[in-house]
Amino acid sequence: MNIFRLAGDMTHLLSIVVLLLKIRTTKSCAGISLKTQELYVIVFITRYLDLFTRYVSFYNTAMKLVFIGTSVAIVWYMRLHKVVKQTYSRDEDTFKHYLLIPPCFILALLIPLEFTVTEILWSFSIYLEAVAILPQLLLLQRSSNIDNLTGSYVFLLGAYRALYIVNWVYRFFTETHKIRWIPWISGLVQTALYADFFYYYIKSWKNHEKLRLPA
Amino acid sequence: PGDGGSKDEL
Repeated sequence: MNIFRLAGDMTHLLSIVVLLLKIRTTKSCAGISLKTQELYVIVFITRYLDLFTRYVSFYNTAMKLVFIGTSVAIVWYMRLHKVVKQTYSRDEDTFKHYLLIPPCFILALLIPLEFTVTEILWSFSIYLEAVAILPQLLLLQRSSNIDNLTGSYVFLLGAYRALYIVNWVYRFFTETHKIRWIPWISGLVQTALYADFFYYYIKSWKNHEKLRLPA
Repeated sequence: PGDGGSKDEL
């Protein structure tokens, strides 16, 4: 475990804490894409299939359980909680997220890490995570005003994978000396998708103005 | 299994 990966995991955890905080304190999920959250449930479940078969460390197991648990809880809040579900921006959250699943699955069949079910699903989850933020970014462009917690959530979510890229560079030079095409290229694509959001987020933060993405 | 080091990451 290196500092970059720990920082990445903590940033990822913080993003989820911020989202849960927003939903629980404001009893609202306005501006949050349910489709992105549903994709994350698929990402975590398909990535952590080895949760009960392979023990890496307490930290690893605990974090996997937290990520699966919180992502399911968020979808539950947005779909079933009597108050929160009424605040879901259903009309703006229109990205056809199910269209993302077949290409990622086909890509996982074509370029799996290994040709076994768990590795194909692991590759699928890596590819799907790279594009899972798209519905959320589209929704942000449509949101007239993005509240601070939602903006922070997306920023932290983008920052976590950027920290993972630093972790991969660090591990390449200090440990593995091995190229890992699947996570690296997916991670770069994933982080690149946040590029314009990062630009407008940092600009709004520096100018102390409300975050707005150009449509 | 798989490429070195990826399976201890989240």
